Amino acid sequence: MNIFRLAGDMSHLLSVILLLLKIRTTKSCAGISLKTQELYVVVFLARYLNLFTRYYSFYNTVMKLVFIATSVCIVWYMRFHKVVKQTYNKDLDTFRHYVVIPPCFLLALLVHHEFTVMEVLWTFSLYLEAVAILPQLILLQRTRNIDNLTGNYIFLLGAYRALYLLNWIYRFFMEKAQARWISWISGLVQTALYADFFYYYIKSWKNNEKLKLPA
Amino acid sequence: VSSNDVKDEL
Repeated sequence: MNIFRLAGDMSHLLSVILLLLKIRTTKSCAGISLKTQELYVVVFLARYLNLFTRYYSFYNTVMKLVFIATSVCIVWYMRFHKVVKQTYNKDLDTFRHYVVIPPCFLLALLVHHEFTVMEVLWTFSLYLEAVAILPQLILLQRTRNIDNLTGNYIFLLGAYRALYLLNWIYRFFMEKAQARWISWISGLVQTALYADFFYYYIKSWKNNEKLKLPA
Repeated sequence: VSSNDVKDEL
């Protein structure tokens, strides 16, 4: 463990907490993409299947369970909660998210470190996570008013893999870790997709004005 | 657990 990965995990955890806070206190999921949330459920289920095959640490196990549980919980709120589901921007959240799953899986079958079920699933989860934010970013562009909780949630979610990039650099030099191109490039793509968002988020923060993404 | 294995990450 290093400070970058710890900060990344905390940023990720905090983003989930903020999202749940928004949904539970305002009883609204306006501006949140259900498609992105569902893709994240698939990401976590595919990546954390190793809960059954390998134990790393108490922290590792707890965090995996927390991410799986919270991601399912969020999807449940948006799909089935009597009040929350009515605030879902169904007409704006139009990304055909199922479409990205087969190509990511196919890529994992072709490009991986090792051809085993667990490894391919892990690899698939990295490729899928790299693009999972797309529905949310598109919805954001169509949303008139981006509330603070939503903006902060997305910022923290984007920051987490950015911090992981620093973690990988650290591990490569300090721990003499092997080159893990698949993780690095997936993480880079994932973070790069936030570039636009980061720019407008920081700009709105500096100018103390409402966050707005140009169409 | 080898520190070379990034599978210990989330």
